Amino acid sequence: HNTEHKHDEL
Amino acid sequence: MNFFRLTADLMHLLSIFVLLLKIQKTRSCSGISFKTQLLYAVVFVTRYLDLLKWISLYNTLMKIFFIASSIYILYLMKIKFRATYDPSQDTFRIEFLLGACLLLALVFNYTFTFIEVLWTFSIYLEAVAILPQLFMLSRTGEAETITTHYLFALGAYRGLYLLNWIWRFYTEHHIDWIVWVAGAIQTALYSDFFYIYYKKVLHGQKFELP
Repeated sequence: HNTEHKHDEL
Repeated sequence: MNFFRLTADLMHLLSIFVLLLKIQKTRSCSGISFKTQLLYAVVFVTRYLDLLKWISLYNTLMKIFFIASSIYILYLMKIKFRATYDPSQDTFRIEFLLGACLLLALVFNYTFTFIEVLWTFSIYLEAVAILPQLFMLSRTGEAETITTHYLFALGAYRGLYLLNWIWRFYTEHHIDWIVWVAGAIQTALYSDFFYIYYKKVLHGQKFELP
């Protein structure tokens, strides 16, 4: 699980 | 992007247009909780601090729309149609929601940075932002039909996101605990409303609490 969380949802 | 997420986002857009239509058409914001609308504006502003970070044109345009429309609604309620807003009906204490969400965001987050904590705060706050509106509804015991359509679209948007997360888990192994837990709680808050909306409004009756 990546710590650099990508927030691609709105 | 998948079907559920796109439909969810479109429902979210629709809910805002229905709310704007209600206010403009009746020239009144009666029955709408200013506190809930204020919380949504806080949600969008704190979540989209990454506005300049490019994900897609869709993503950027939607973010701009959500921030701008939420602030515009505050303007309509607080300035343009101020006389139609009755604060004595809108008595939910949002200080507790803001405080609890901030505390939770400080403790349960993915990364302890300013932007991440505020993003997490916005996720938690969105989950409970509808409470002043639902509280107002339960106090008055009835609602204009168009207001219930607004609430239905807003609830449906969240429900569809649950399906989107299930879809993304199986197709992309996408995991996002914070969003999942908050989203499940948020959707659950609508369950009573959905039930009455289905029983009454969809059968042509006025929305009234039993």
